[in-house]
Amino acid sequence: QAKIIAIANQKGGVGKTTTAINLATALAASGERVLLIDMDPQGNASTGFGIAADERGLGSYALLTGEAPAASLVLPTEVPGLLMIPATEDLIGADLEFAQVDSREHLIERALAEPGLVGQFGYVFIDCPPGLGLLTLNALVAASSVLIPLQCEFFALEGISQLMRTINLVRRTLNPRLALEGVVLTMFDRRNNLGQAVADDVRAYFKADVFETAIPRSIRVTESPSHGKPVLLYDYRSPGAQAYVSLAVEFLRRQTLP
Amino acid sequence: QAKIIAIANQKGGVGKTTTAINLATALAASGERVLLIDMDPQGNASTGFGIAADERGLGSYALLTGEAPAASLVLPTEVPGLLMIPATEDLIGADLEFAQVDSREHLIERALAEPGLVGQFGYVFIDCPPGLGLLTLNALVAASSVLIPLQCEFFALEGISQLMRTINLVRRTLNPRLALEGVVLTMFDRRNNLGQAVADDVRAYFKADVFETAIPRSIRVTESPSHGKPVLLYDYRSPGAQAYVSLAVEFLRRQTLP
Ligand SMILES: Nc1ncnc2c1ncn2[C@@H]1O[C@H](COP(=O)(O)OP(=O)(O)OP(=O)(O)O)[C@@H](O)[C@H]1O
Ligand SMILES: Nc1ncnc2c1ncn2[C@@H]1O[C@H](COP(=O)(O)OP(=O)(O)OP(=O)(O)O)[C@@H](O)[C@H]1O
Ligand SMILES: [Mg+2]
Ligand SMILES: [Mg+2]
Repeated sequence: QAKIIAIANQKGGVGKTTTAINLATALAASGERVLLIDMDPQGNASTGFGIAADERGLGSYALLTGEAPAASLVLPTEVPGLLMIPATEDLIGADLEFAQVDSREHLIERALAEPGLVGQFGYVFIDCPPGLGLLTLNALVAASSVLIPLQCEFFALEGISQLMRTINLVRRTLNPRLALEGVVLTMFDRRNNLGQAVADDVRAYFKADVFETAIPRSIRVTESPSHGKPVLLYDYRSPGAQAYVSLAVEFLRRQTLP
Repeated sequence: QAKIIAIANQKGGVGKTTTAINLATALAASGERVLLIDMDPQGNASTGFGIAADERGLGSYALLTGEAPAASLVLPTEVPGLLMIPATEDLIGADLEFAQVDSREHLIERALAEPGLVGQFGYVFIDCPPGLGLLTLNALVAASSVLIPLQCEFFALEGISQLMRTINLVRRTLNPRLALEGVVLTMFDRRNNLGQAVADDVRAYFKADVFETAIPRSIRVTESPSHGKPVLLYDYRSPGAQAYVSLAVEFLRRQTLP
């Protein structure tokens, strides 16, 4: 049975999409069957795989409306073993559009409950938009765990307690099984004191929940989406790509921990 | 009569808050009377001025509820001439909470129409959260222009057409006077080809609407919020601070253009 993992953090620009793309790719490259769902109206994860806006089909918006079976929304990517449900611009304004719908927080959960879909995969990742709106809430309700990319900067650190309160609220009221998959330090720059200080703070607060692998700030990571490729395909030897490979190794090791 | 300017971009982490804090500070330092409204549930602009979470009063949430006169929400900052309406955590979930309210997009506009408030200022800036939710929509309706911070990276560039479509939609349906104040290039790194290529693309597309002043990536900018100070107060000589000073000068010059 697949594990569904939301990649979430309300702070913008902390590396949610970059982590979704590259962790999913590294896991698929190691033989896992992975589905990546892009729930961000910006559609960055879809762009990061070079899927043009007019080739996305109904996309993840149809998970909210239920207008088509979820399995029909799934598209291949150029990474063997990695499939995707891309995002379309229909998602813009979805928060307001579905605010008055019954069980508005359970729409994705219900769509993914379709027999035979999720079971084909080992892991299903959901890339969330910034903010704590209805799309992120839906992902937290559908998921069995949440992975938190955390940029090593002050504003990003500030927001972590707000995020944890929201996760705890979702666990208490909407999804009792929601666990913390872990915290991944992103855009980490060893040369910069603030980055080091933030990293130390995070490790002290989250202890073993912080992945040992930190993702360094790496120019090849920034460049790869403009080539429509994950950094693992764009420049496998770059520090960013190698960090995502070791993150995937560590992620898999953690799945078998007691 | 004050000019109300929304600082908006749905892409996360592009420098909206950093630009709001430092442009407002530089303008106040040059003698303008400025009000900064923090409409982001994360409250980063409020934190950036060292306003503790329990010292924020009712905050900008009360602009949505109308429960108190807007003037009573205004607090001083340590920058002479710069006042603020801070953000509180009540803003979390505001999109859903106000989705069914009449004139849900006009709540801030109505609050700021209070006689005697906005007229005391030369400029009122509204720092928006990431996304194109109800809070950002409210800011675009209340504003007479929108300032767009644009990070010189691929994903940020991708989202610009979506943002412009939303701005045009707001102009056509909700706020006919909404103009483009301009685009500010942020985290610009002259040494990196992609950054330069993105900047060239943006200048070709937006032409004179792009401010000549680009904000360089600067470590002192990243550090300043952890000291609860704008970078202009934290390290006036740093490249980031100086860039915001020249941005303010250019901003004022543009106000008198035909
Ligand atoms: N390790 C890294 N090194 C360098 N740049 C990075 C790294 N990780 C992410 N970036 C860049 O930082 C920017 C923000 O990253 P990304 O878009 O993945 O964040 P996000 O959290 O998904 O943003 P949003 O909140 O808008 O969804 C992107 O331009 C991305 O290319
Ligand atoms: N010129 C700069 N040089 C270095 N770091 C910067 C610069 N501008 C902003 N930053 C840092 O980048 C991060 C994102 O900036 P900021 O929080 O202002 O963006 P934002 O668009 O307001 O984010 P959000 O979408 O979450 O509201 C912050 O940690 C900030 O300190
Ligand atoms: Mg993203
Ligand atoms: Mg901000």
